[in-house]
Amino acid sequence: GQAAVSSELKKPLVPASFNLSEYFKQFLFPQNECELHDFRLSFSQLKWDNWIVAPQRYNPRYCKGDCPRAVGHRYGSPVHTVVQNVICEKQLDSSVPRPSCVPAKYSPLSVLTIEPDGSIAYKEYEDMIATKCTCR
Amino acid sequence: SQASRREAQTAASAELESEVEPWSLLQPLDGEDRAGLFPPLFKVLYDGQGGAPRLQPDSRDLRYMKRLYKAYATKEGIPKSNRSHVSNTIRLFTPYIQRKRVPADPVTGTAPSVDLLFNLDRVTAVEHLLKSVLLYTFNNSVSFPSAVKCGYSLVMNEPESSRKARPPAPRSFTFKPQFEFRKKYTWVEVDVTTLLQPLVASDKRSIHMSVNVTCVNDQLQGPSALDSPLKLPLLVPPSLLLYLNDTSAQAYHRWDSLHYKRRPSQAPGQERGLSARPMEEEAAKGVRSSRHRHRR
Repeated sequence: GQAAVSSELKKPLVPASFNLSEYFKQFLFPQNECELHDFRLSFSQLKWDNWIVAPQRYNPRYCKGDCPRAVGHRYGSPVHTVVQNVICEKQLDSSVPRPSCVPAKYSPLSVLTIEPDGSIAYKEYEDMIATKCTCR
Repeated sequence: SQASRREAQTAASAELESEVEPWSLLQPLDGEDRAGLFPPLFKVLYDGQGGAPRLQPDSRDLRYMKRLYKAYATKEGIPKSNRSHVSNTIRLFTPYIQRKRVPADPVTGTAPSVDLLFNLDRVTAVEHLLKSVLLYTFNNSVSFPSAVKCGYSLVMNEPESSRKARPPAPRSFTFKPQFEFRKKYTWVEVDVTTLLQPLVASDKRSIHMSVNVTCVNDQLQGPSALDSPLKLPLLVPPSLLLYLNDTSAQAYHRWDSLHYKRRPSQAPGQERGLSARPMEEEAAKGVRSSRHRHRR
């Protein structure tokens, strides 16, 4: 095997006409890939503070960004997402969109509200704050 | 063809929309969440107003609920995971009608008798009662000795109960106000779950009761205790606090996560927290655990 290895080493690693910076770019983290974004709002902005006493501020968060072509376990995407990607890229049906960047997990929110009859209610609501995004 | 089928569908839905209020189409189909966040949220989406005008709550009650909120939720509004009970809805009702039939009797230390009417319309069918408490509020101008023993009689003035004419069951409970003196208000919770459970469970929308309270100095023993009753002019009529479990899909169901964390030694009933601890203990426990963590 010595001869084979030495002949391999003699070949140039990068052809002279290849742009190195372009080559490395594909390894950079894509800029607008699907991820979670903060969105803080206060109920006084919505003029809801006359009936929502707490929390003062609410950060529901949202998901935005491109879904990579090869969606792997990083997004926890189901296999269906890959299938949808193939249908879209092979243009088997133009009405099938690419997978979307959507919330995958939520956390609950406690809300203190004044009811129309003047009583006060503390309630805990499910799925009010996005905590994780996925592509599907 | 596909196109004609789609046209037929849009025509049908357009016809349907013209008949009902558009925003009602967004309501949950089974109408479970009549008193939740959805109706006002949808209304804002539809007509942009901030909800219907509301009666202003009692400022003491609002102060109590704000304190409760801080004990049960983080600053971001996320329910704290270290709470012991599972009620995901707590409602505080201020009494409507207060008529004094029996004036206060300074000799026996009896506070003025009051008639209370609570309107429970906001409690929905999917909110099941776990615990009900009468909440007494004091301000620190009342000079209390370290412990006061109070007896009270609670009479339900519902037609059925009056027909049964059962004598009121005297109960006694002990105040511990000193741990609240630093704050402007002191609260005491009196558990009336067994009395109200059948009424709330039977969908009674209004509860009418009369309360007589007599307090004596707990530290004095024997007849001297009786002849030195306390003057309680500031005993304001109690509000009604209901710990409920909302079973609708929109409500947060904590017990799902509790199931995973259940310690084998605990009986299931126990963990449901039917005997919810007073709010102060919850908050203190939170402080204790963080201090412990800090020391380590």
